[in-house]
Amino acid sequence: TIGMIAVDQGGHVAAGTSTNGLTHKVPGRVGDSPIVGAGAYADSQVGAAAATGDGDVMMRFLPSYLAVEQMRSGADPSAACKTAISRIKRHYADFFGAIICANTTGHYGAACNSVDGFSQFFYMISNSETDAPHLMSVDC
Amino acid sequence: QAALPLVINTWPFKIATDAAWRSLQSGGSVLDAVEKGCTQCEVSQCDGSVGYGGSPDERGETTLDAMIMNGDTMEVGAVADLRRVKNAIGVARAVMERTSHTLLVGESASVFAENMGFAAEDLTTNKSLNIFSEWLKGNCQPNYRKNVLPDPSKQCGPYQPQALVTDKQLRGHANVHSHD
Repeated sequence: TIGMIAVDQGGHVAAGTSTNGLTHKVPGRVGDSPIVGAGAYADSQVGAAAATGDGDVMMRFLPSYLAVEQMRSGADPSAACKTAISRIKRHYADFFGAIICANTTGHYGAACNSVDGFSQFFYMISNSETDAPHLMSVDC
Repeated sequence: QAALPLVINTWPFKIATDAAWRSLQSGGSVLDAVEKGCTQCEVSQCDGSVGYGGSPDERGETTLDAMIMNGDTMEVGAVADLRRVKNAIGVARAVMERTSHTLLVGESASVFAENMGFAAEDLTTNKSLNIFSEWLKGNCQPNYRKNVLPDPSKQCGPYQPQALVTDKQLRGHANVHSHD
């Protein structure tokens, strides 16, 4: 799955997702990616977020919407991402998932939940400083 | 860390970031950037979890989900369980720009896509066929069914509801190779 956020110099924000979902799913199953507020959410007054992982669990908590609302309340992107992950973790301690967050000033962050085989989450950024894709990571 | 414009995406999909970044640099909108970035991942089948030929379902079919959101207008276009069409994010944008709806699903979403000019193609590849056949050979494991007979943790279907419903909490099978 890919979740992506773009912010331009005017603070215009868009977000998107694309996926083929979980392998061996029951036919008809849909994950969080196409669900607004779950797979991604964007509001040019604030910023955007995009989630990835086990969509069956994550879509129950609208983590992208929550992260954007956290940023609206003043949280920095990293803290907003962590809150969204923590909210899910309260109910599903061993869920597999991660989220990226960015605000309209160009600050960004990410968070993930540590499970077996997944202790660090990698994501990509490109901005006017890097002027090219740059690999980033966050410890879960 | 604060610098605009900005493109950020999940997972180390460099080609997607690059495509989105180039779109922005060439004067494209943020929507164009997101569409170009996600489309590049669909074409390149990023990590097997995006685009055609990955994550076959219980019947061996690959279906696609995608969504795009405009943070200025709060317009959204999304498709789910999309069949036979490779450019899912493109269809999602068409839902946003060519309907007043938000989400189209399944066979009807595919018909909409075809009517909007998207090509209908088989999303199956040798790789996805191989993943599917290995799953069948392995007694359909891992398996997302529960409270059905025969026991889905040991056998393939077809399945029937189990008379006695258990409270057994099953762990998900999502991981770095199979995710949303």
